[in-house]
Amino acid sequence: MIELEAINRNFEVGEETVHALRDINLNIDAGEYISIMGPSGSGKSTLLNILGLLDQPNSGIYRFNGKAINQLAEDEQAQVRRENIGFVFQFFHLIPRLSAADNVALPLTLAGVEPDIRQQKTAAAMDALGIAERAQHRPDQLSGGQRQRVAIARAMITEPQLILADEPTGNLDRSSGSDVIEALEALNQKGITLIMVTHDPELGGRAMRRLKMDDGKIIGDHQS
Amino acid sequence: MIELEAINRNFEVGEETVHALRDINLNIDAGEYISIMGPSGSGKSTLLNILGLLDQPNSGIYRFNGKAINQLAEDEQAQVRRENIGFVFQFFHLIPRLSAADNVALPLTLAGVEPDIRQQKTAAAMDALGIAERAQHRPDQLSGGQRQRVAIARAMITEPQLILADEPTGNLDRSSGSDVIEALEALNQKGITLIMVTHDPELGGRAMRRLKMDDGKIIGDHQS
Ligand SMILES: Nc1ncnc2c1ncn2[C@@H]1O[C@H](COP(=O)(O)OP(=O)(O)OP(=O)(O)O)[C@@H](O)[C@H]1O
Ligand SMILES: Nc1ncnc2c1ncn2[C@@H]1O[C@H](COP(=O)(O)OP(=O)(O)OP(=O)(O)O)[C@@H](O)[C@H]1O
Ligand SMILES: [Mg+2]
Ligand SMILES: [Mg+2]
Repeated sequence: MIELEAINRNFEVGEETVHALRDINLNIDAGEYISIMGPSGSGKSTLLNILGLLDQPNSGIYRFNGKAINQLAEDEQAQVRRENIGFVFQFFHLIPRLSAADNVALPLTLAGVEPDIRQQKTAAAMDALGIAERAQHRPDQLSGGQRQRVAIARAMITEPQLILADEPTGNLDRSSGSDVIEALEALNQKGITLIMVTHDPELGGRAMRRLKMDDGKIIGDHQS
Repeated sequence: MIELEAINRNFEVGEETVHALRDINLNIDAGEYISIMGPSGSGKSTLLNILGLLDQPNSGIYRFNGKAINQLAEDEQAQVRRENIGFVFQFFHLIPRLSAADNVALPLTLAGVEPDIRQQKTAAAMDALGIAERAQHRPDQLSGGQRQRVAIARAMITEPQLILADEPTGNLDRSSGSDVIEALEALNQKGITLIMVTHDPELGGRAMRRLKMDDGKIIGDHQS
């Protein structure tokens, strides 16, 4: 489903070049459940952003379902992303002036799904994550972990082919965190490919395949 | 050092009232090391914001060093906050157009500390947290855990009497997280009062006193 071939990503800061991803090679089959762990600054979010078509590599090829996707035009990439990928950002990126419920429903709204179906799916997703009572609150009227769960519900709402989750339990207690993992794993059971960045070794260990990153490279790749 | 007496904090959302803090009574002595744990949405950040003079209770009294602080004028409270309290926010609140180093140095700059002393202290703090190499990066040029460490360095830089840390290791791997805890605990060893909200039971268990919150109340208060 996913092939990364000789992927490099650099950032320029003044005179300096940061090599955030160095010669990344990675194949991922449909339906896999993969965790990515590694030190702060090792390139995990950068890798996830490239996988999610939110960022472009400086060199190398990204094939998505056999198609060299990083070479498509911007609007074509945006379409592939909208139709296939759900993304939970490390810092959520919720829309400040929309309610929690409207934030969750946004991908359905963009896909033209009818209001009553949207309302039903949104209520079910927020219920599963324990945030139904906060449906009408705006993001600034939510706790940190409530915002995180809105971001997760939004990423899951269209049941996309691929879910990328960047530290989805970082602001959650044990109980809310396991509701989140249950919901994500249930989608993986239905065939959805799930790739999760985490600093929590217990969570990372639940995946069927575990990648370790360090200094822009994948240094470990283990099947459970 | 700190007395909270019958503290209540409500938020209005449309027709609804959220009772974020309900009848909180709490005494904290100078030099204590306290952790606060509890479910997502239980009021931990709200309590920390009131302790940090960033928010006002709807009723009740907050005495800081014997003085009824929540009844002072805004600019007087701001002065007490600037001179005595370091705050690590759950979502950092870094200044986007300043470099990491200038973000860290900001409390020293506001306190009128000379440039060479500022530079020395800033370098030492960033070094202790492993972010010296990113001194010239702006926040948007940092990883999540690097931003978190900038926020922590900033809160510690003036060695304030009281440090309030809202989930300071949420975006950090085990090794960077323990650098942070070492640095904070070293300040506590020097007599600084340290109050830390965390979802990590291992981290919470290191404190000398552990508070548990649920639904706006303190339901547990245990000495180690
Ligand atoms: N826009 C940018 N400009 C410059 N450098 C950047 C930029 N974004 C990231 N970096 C650098 O690239 C490296 C990788 O960043 P990335 O965000 O992928 O790390 P990470 O593994 O997700 O870390 P964390 O666990 O702290 O979230 C870091 O050292 C960071 O400082
Ligand atoms: N500005 C606001 N307006 C309305 N409700 C709010 C506001 N801020 C917080 N709340 C609500 O008050 C409750 C307590 O929020 P708080 O941020 O203190 O929780 P928390 O314990 O820090 O949670 P987390 O572990 O998720 O960070 C939550 O249920 C939240 O929805
Ligand atoms: Mg990251
Ligand atoms: Mg909070």
